[in-house]
Amino acid sequence: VRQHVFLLPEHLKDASKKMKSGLMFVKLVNPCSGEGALYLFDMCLQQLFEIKVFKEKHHSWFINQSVQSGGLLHFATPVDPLFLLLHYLTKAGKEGKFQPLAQVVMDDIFPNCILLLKLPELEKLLRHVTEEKEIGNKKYYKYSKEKTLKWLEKKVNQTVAALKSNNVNVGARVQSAAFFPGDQVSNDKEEDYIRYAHGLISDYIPRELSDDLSKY
Amino acid sequence: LLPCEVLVNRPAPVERFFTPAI
Amino acid sequence: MDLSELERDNTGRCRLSSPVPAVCRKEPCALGVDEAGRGPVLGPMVYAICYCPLSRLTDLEALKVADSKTLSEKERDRLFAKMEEDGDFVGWALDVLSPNLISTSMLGRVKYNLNSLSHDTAAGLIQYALDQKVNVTQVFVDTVGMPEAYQARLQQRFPGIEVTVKAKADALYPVVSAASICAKVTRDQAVKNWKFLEKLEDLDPDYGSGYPNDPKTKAWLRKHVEPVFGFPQFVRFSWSTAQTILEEEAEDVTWEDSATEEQEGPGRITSYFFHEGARARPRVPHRYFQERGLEAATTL
Repeated sequence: VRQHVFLLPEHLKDASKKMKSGLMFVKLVNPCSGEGALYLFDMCLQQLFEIKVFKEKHHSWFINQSVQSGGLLHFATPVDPLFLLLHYLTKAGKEGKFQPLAQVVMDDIFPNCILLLKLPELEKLLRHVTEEKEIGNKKYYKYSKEKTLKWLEKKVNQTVAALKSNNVNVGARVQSAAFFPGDQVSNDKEEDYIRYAHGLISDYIPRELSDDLSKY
Repeated sequence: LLPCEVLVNRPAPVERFFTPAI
Repeated sequence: MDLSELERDNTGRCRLSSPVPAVCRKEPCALGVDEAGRGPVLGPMVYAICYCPLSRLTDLEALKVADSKTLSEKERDRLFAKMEEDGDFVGWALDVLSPNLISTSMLGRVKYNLNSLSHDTAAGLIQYALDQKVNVTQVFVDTVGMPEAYQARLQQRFPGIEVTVKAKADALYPVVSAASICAKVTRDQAVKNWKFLEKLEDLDPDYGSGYPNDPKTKAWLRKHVEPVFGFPQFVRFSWSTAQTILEEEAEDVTWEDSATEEQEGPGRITSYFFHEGARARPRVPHRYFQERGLEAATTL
């Protein structure tokens, strides 16, 4: 039987104890490539995590009294579900009309996308990237490129701040991770940080939007 | 985590050959 | 022979020595070097030196030291005890090279073969005697490899000393015979009292002679091979006997520099400039993830 090694936030331990299927691995769309990727839902707190895997050749694990080939290490980190919702909103946006969300977030290949509709404060989230209309008691949404770019700009700025505070090397030159210059931040230009942050965010948005963001 | 790949998943008497240290 | 230090840690190299007799610091001395346990696939190899004043060589001979291989274990133990008893003119020192040290040296990425290990150990022991202020003027060594080259190397290392390297030196020079006895006695004791680090189940204490062509030793190796961990560290993994059994009985393991690893051929350089229909380039993750060996998981 294959064993998997995961690094998870500690509070997720409680999720699997509090309710049956408290933690669910689901396959959802990767908003950049459009292909499937693994995500983790915390059904208690209604939080979404992306799963990244550390993969290098020629590794194995000793796990208790067993050996497991591959040596893969999986990380579950919180991810903003709006990136995934954007995938469906941008597609529907081409139709140019306001639609109910349940009609937009539909996917034959990744039917678990409906779990995204269970997320808390969904309406608050959607306001960052859509125009909203209310008719009767129902809400209708239309993708807004202008609002999305403003939202993504905030993401880029947050990412720049995180890159600086974590001393990530964003310069074009090759530098050993063991080399600590006096002040990493002043050595790398602001433009380098923005370019790097844009690149990171682009791993979570469609190519066309990435190009628009770059121009923006 | 080992710096080599043992090409199998199976029981292994790790505690007989290894003494863990932190 | 107090081997408690070896019993505490039998994974590396262990040096043991007698006190230096006062007379050996005053008078010119002959020093002999010999080894025990080169051939076996099990247990340590021991290098020993024995030294005494030139004026007392006949006294050493009178102890009836001879080539240790011609003596029984009991006779060797007796002779060693006698050397210690009458030891106001005989000193000794030895290096116990564990099977683990032998294996890791011979199997390291930078190869350190058994001859080099032997030469360096012998030279190290001679140096030790000099550092202890033993007045060494003559050194006699049983050869490992070509005697001429070995002698030249040792002579260059110890220019003020007359160095003689000869085959069967243990039969020719009493100091070498005495060193031979020290080495053999130590090896026998180390093997008899070997503390297995591994918590082995059903350990069979009868492993035969320990030599690779001994059917009992081979059977013992086959019995004690573990498919993931191989052998206990009592075994010299670098011996072909051990390697053959591992190939047959143990699980396959690949390392970064495994020779059988398939390499991806380099692409044509034009592929970097033109879109070749059949060669789709997948989108690569951002540099942040690439540098850290991270990618999106698609399946468990």
